[in-house]
Amino acid sequence: SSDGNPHDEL
Amino acid sequence: MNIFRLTGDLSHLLAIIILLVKIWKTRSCAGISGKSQLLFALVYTTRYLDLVSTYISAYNTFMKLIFICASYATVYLIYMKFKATYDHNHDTFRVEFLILPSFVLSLLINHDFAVLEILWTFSIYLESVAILPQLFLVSKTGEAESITSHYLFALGSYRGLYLLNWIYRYYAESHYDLIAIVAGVVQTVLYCDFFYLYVTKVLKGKKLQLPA
Repeated sequence: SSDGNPHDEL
Repeated sequence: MNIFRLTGDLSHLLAIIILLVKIWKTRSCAGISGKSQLLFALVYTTRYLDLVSTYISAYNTFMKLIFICASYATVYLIYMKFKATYDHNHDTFRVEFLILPSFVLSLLINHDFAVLEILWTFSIYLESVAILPQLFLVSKTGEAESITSHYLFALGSYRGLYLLNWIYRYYAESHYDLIAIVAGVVQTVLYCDFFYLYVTKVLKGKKLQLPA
């Protein structure tokens, strides 16, 4: 999903 | 980490290195839009503020630092060291038309109304259009050196490979980020015309020259 994730991409 | 994301990141890194080496070796930034490079420096600065708040991996931290440092080094070479060779007469794209709408949009459409999150969102929106001053410069002068074309190809490929990465992650990890995906599609589409010219001309050994 798109909620709560830290942005782990560059 | 999957193969699409890794090759995307490496393509991004390659683009940045190609540009730095080109400017350094030729002692000239002719044909390069300083405005696009300033926008990229702004993009990396606002996106990677999470370096101080969130640790993801050594790879992630290392790449972020490289992107920030390389973008500032590029801006320094263009606006300071090799300023005399900078093509400012042709680099006339109005960047406020990119920065302001990106910022307003990031206030309206974001995952969370928090400072770091809005700056991240702003950086995603701004990155999607940050190449426009460079493409505008190429269209104004009607041509680009081969090395500049290679730079643009590597930089454009990076977000295209990220699109594949997001498709992969959607199926493999049920992970998706609509803001990044929509902006990434826009970003990749902006390069399509250039990709066509690159494949039909530059790869066949011709200079990238636009029809008059």
